[in-house]
Amino acid sequence: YGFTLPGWKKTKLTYRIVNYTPDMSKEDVDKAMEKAFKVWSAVTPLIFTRIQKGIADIMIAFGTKAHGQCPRYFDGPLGVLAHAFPPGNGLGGDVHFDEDEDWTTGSAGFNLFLVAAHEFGHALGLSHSSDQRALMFPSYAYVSPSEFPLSADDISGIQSIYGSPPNVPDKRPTTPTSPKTCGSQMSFDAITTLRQEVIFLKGRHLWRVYPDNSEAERGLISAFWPNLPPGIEAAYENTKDQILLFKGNKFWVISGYQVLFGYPKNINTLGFPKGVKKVDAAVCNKNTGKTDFFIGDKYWRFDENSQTMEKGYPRLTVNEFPGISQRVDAVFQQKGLFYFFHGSKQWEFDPIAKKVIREIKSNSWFNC
Amino acid sequence: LPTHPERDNEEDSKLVQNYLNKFYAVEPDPNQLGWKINAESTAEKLRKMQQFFGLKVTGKPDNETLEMMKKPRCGVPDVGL
Repeated sequence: YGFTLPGWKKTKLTYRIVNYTPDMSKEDVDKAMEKAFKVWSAVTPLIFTRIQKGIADIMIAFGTKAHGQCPRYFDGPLGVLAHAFPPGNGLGGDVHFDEDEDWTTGSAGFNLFLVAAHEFGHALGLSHSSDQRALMFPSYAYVSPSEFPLSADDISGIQSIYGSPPNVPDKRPTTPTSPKTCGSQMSFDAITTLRQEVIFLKGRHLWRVYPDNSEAERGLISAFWPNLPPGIEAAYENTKDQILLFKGNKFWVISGYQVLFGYPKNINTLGFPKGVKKVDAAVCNKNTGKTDFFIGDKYWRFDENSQTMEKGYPRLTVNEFPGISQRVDAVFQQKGLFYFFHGSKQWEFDPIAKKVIREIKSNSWFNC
Repeated sequence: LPTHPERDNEEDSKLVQNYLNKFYAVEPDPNQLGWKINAESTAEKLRKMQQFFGLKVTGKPDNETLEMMKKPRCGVPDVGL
């Protein structure tokens, strides 16, 4: 990544959509822009507010060829799609889209959300990245909307200008006080891995922990997945880079950043009988491709390859997992070991040796 | 531009020149007076572009380079910010 310092000297930024492309409905344009800003606010302390009139920090407009006072020009269909200016006054921070392109919400033509997210990266101070997986790579590449468009390179770049989202409960009015992870009685509703991160869920709150350095980012479930309810009861990452979240007899599948279409579904579509009303915890063993669902003192086993519930279940949890004798609040796998949580304790468990290695406090993953 | 037997046609050289002028021609003025057009030769700019995109660095407008130049992209220069 590359960036031009100092970036904006404030975290609260305004944007204004000056005009619209006829290619899409106004609502779709608004949604694309808002979603594109959310990509960056999800990993920084930045907050974006839309204004309808006057001069905003980031003025967004569609134009063709030579347009307004802009020193750059567009070139008709294809070629240059859009451009933006680094933070500053006047043209600084402004974003222009070439109206000669075919702007869409999908994979046809050019996806406005993706191009906008790239250009907003420039408007925040990033320059192009030579990492071909990065959003800030110069050439356009369509990425499925269910994927989170930022690569590790993009996140490192933007966080080197603005830092990561605030760790301490911040002043944002919509954030109610969150439970203290370092409190002695800290328990969790559900925990799952997501690539290299571990995500802890409790009530409406969520913590993304990077195990290698115990650095944690706090946020609201609704900020990441707006249409998910608080109080998620179980969560796990499957073998297809997706997260499954459970509440009551419903579950959602999340891929990257997006709740997949058609969810929530009823948990009996996974093979649970009608009598099963909720799931306490779940974990997918990446080495075997089997997912264990813990309900009360029993567990069910699901084969991720065949997508079927295995015969001969449920079984007593304590028979397969000696030492895990209480109801499981949450469980996840890290470096092959399982971590079972109940109340303010957790048990590190070796699924091969089938024994508890140690008992530790539930908040050991945080920098307490 | 060094003559290249396969790539000797007018259109490709215009594409190359236009692309390099747009995305590899500007650099910060050391006296902090803004920007100035950099005097590097086309071959040097081509090498910089090929390096940036992870292509084979030849300094010549080979097929791989031309293909990359034809891809739709962002209008912000790759150098000079």
